[in-house]
Amino acid sequence: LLFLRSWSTRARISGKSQLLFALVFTTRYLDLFTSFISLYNTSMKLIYIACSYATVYLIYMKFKATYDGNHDTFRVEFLIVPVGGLSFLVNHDFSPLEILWTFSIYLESVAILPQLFMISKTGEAETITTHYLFFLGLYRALYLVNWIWRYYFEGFFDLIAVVAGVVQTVLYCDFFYLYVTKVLKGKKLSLPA
Amino acid sequence: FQKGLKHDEL
Repeated sequence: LLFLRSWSTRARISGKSQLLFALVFTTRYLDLFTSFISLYNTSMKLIYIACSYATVYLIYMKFKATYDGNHDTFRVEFLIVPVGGLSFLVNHDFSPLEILWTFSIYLESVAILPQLFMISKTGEAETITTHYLFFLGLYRALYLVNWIWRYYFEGFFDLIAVVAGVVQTVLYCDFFYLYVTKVLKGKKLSLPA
Repeated sequence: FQKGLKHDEL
C-alpha cells in the first residue's frame, strides 16, 4: 500500500514514522546473524528490513518533491532518547544484542506517533493511508490474542513484548474508532477543526 | 558480538 501511495502525489505518509520502523527492524533482526528459527522467520525478517528501507528511500529520495515535510514535524528524539534509556534499564539480559532487541520492541510501540501527529496536524488522511494504519495496528493487536494462546498452551510469556504490544495497540485504538465509524462507512477520514 | 536471547516472534 505504501509503495502504491508513494507513486502518487501528496502522500501524507510520515517519513519520520517510516524511518523509525526501519530502525525498529534493523535493531530487532540482528539475531539473523546469531540464531535460526525457520525459513519463514528468516525470510520475513529480510522482507521487513528491505521494505522498510525501500519505503524510506521512496519518501526521502525518489519522491522527495511530494513529501509533506511541513506537516511531519514530530520530534523523534523525544521518542528515541527515553526509549533508549528504558531499554538499558528494563531488559531480559544486559547484553548488546538483547538491549537492541528491547529498544526495537519499545520503539515499535511508539513509532506510529509521528504519523498520528501528522494526521492530527493536517486534520485528514487519505483513505489508503487509513487502510495502511488499520492493518499495521491490527498486526500487533492480533499478537495479543496469540500471546494469550501461547501462555495457556505453551507456557510462553514475554512481559516486555506483551506490555509494549498493549501500549502499541492502545495508541491505535483512537484511530481504530475513527476507521470503523468513518472510513468503513465510505467517508474520508477528516478530523473536526 | 554477544548473543541475545532466542526470540521467535517477528
